[in-house]
Amino acid sequence: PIKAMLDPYNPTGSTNFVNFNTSKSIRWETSSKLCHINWVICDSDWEAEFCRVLESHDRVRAYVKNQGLGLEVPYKMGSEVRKYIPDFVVRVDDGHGPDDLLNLIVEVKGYRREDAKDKKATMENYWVPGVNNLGTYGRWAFAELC
Amino acid sequence: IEPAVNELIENVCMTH
Repeated sequence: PIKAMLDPYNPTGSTNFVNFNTSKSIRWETSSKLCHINWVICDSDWEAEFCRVLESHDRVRAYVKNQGLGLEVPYKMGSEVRKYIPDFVVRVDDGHGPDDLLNLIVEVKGYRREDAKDKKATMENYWVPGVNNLGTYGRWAFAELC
Repeated sequence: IEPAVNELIENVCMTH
């Protein structure tokens, strides 16, 4: 089975340590009930709208924008090694109860570039099965919102 | 975006 290789120095990241400066003006002030970080800095208006919908969705228990969090996925485009930084992690109660939430990685796409299919394939074929096979980081899934 | 997000979450909830 495919298994994820964790960062040996820092295998588990935390929203606890996220702090950064930005000059971007599109931002969403998060609900403290659902997000540990007080702002989502948005790359597009769609992301702010996505936050609004997440906060009103009855299955969502927590979410975070993956910025300054260190969640990175190495992938290959042709022979070139690149890093994919997914947009959001959303913790969803999908019927397994509050102690076994689904960690859903969401990519919010304004438009789909050529590398999108390589990122999606890497997440679906390697990263998600790899992390799920570890068994120690809960259940994970990936979805692309086009 | 709202129906799309609902659909997305319902779909992953059904398949996982």
